[in-house]
Amino acid sequence: MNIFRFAGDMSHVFSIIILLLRLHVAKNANGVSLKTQELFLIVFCTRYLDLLIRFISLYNSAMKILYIGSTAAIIHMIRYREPYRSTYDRSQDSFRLEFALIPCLVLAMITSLIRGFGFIELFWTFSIYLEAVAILPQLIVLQRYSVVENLTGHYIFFLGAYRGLYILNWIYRAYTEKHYHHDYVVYACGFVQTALYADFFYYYFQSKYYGGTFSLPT
Amino acid sequence: ERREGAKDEL
Repeated sequence: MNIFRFAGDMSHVFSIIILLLRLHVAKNANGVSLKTQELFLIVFCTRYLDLLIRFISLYNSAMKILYIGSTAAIIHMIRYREPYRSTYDRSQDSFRLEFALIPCLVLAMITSLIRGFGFIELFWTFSIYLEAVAILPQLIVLQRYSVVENLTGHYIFFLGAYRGLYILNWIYRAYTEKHYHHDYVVYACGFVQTALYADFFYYYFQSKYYGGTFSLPT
Repeated sequence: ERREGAKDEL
């Protein structure tokens, strides 16, 4: 465990706390994408299947359970609990999940076939591909609302920071671990995912620097 | 912590 990885994980936890706080404080689900949360839940459930077969560390297991549990709780709130259910605007969150799920599954099957992976690795690879695009529905919703609420903006910022820090973590590990296993699929997806946040970061920092409302160009 | 590249990450 290095400082970049730990900071990345904490940034991820922090983003989830901010989203929960945002729902609680604003008492609505305006501008929050349920589709992104559902994609993240699928990502976590498929990636952490190894919870059932092997133990890495207490830290790893606890974080995995925390990610699955908190994301499931957010989905439950938006889907079934008031005032979130009635304020969630389904028509703005129109991303079709199958457009992300099917290509990722096909890619994961091809990758697994080439690498001779088993069942658990197939789902692990699927989750790597899916995580890269899981933020897309949320970015689309933001684009439609145009003006970005502070807390929603911070949520996406910390989620993006988590991915950026993971890239630094890989660089650090590549230099410091003698037999570090390079996984180029993971690297490629990590870069794609971070790149998706680049545009958001640009406007986020611009709004922080100049003050005033944070809005995205339409 | 067992080390296995990206698989021991989150």
